[in-house]
Amino acid sequence: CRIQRCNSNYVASTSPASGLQEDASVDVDYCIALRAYALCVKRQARSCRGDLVYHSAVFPIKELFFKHNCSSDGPTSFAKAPSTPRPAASELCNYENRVLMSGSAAQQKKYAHCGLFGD
Amino acid sequence: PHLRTFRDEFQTCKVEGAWPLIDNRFLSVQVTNVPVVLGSSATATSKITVIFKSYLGCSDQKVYQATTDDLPLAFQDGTRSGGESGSLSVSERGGSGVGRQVRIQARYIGTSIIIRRVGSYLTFAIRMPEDTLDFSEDGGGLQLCLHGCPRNELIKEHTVSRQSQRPRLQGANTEPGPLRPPHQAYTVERATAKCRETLQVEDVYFQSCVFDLLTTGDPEFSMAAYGALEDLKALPPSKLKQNPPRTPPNPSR
Repeated sequence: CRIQRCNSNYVASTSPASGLQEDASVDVDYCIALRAYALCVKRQARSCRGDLVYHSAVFPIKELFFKHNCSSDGPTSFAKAPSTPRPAASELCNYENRVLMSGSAAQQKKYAHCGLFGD
Repeated sequence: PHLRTFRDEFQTCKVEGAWPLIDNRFLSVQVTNVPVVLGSSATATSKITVIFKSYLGCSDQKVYQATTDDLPLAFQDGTRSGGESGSLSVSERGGSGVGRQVRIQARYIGTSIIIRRVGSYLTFAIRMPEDTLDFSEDGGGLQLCLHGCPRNELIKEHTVSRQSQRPRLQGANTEPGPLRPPHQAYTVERATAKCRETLQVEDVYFQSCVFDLLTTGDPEFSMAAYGALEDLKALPPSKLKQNPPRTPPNPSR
């Protein structure tokens, strides 16, 4: 049973040091981390049956999806390699990539312009 | 100076001294404006300071400052880029543009800035994602880019007059008055002809050009409006480019 690895990856990818902005208006990265965590926990179901740590991990996941308004389907960039701690910095540090990865929300995104010149 | 706000309002303001253009959780921009002609309320920008606030995992705090004497190609700490995979960088912008130009790209917040030196003053242009701006914020926070000039600092809002062919500034003085410098070098006709050399469409940029020549008598100012229009074309308000959705190959096909 490797539920602890799921927990540590989830904590590592959602801690402030991971670059996620607690108050960021675009918390798509958090939803990616949460979906990856849910997938990782789900995969441990058989081998962790009866394990208290496993069952206490399963319980709050639904609540977190609801609280952070995350859809259960969408990119889980951690899914392929559960050991990957968090999205590559180039993805996290590129607004357009972050927004485009968020799928549906991207349509509404617009840019605004301000200029100051002359006298 | 002339101001185009994030809400596409056009104004000409006095705003002499240091004023905030933008001040949100990602960056702060402050300008210092100085009188252009003695006795006139017309001012122009002599200093621009941009503070990029730290963004965990992407960039530490970086400060960029330009003055009419110095348009550096680096942040104040001497670096030209910051953060992961160059998510924040300063570069020289070439091309036929007016005056020397510096471009600052902050990819982690989807923001681009162009700062130019035109004659002895500076111009500023920025493009930011709307969802990084707090439009809902009340007028309390002074941010000229968001809320425009304070009423008592407003010289006039620019509207293109329908009746006359000649561009008029709404409420502008038509007789010689405080807006005209003691040594008037331009008549409206000459200023209009001069501005038409670079700006063919008589829009608010054209009006700003005429205004600048009438108030300063300085031909260099005719290029400030032209440069600002070039920056608008380089940083257009627009929808986020959508990569065409990749449709999975149709097995039946």
